[in-house]
Amino acid sequence: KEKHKILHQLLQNST
Amino acid sequence: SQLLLTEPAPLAANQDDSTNDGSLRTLLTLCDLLNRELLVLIGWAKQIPGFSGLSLVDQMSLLQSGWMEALLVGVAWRSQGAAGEELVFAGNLRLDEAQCRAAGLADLYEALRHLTAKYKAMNLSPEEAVTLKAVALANSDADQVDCPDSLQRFQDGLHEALQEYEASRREQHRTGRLLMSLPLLRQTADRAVQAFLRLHRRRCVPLHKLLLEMLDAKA
Repeated sequence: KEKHKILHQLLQNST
Repeated sequence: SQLLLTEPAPLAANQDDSTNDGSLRTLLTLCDLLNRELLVLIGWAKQIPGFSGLSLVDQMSLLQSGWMEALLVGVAWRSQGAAGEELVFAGNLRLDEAQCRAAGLADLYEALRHLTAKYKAMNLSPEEAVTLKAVALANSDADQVDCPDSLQRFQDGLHEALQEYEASRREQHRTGRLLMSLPLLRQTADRAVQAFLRLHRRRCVPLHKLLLEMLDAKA
């Protein structure tokens, strides 16, 4: 997950 | 209906003018477009009915395995009506065979024209195109699935929507025909990913972080 942090962040953003 | 409503407006390419090398300019422009398309795709995925009911891990897995397939449905869709044999990556980024070849993307060109020709022959409707894009993501065969039941429900919902749509048009064979196009879509996306990984390994172009991260998941 650490390796894919941009995707992780984008999915967690509410919009 | 929800998929038609949430379909993002097409992006325009930002023409790179940092170099006089035409092929390099094409690649830089294309990679920038691809990176922005990815950002939009992730926002779009969250609006597909059922997607947000998946675990975060599964959402990531589906996007990591299916992003290129979903993006290529869009390219093939836009290229259907193109004059000649161009690939329409954006309204202002249309590449013909010679341009693709010069940029080292001859293989990608050939695969994408094949896919485009298939959809053109089928006379794909907008409803079918948006549903196929969502199905490609849902069906991306990610190797580790956290919650198979939720994923199954997600896939079934999309399948049902497609069946209902085709039934309303009295097209009993269309659903099957569309699903039978998925192997070619997978194959085309694999070739596209290989082409971009090759560009990256040869350090032909600097890739944006998100694109790199998504390619990395495929490497």
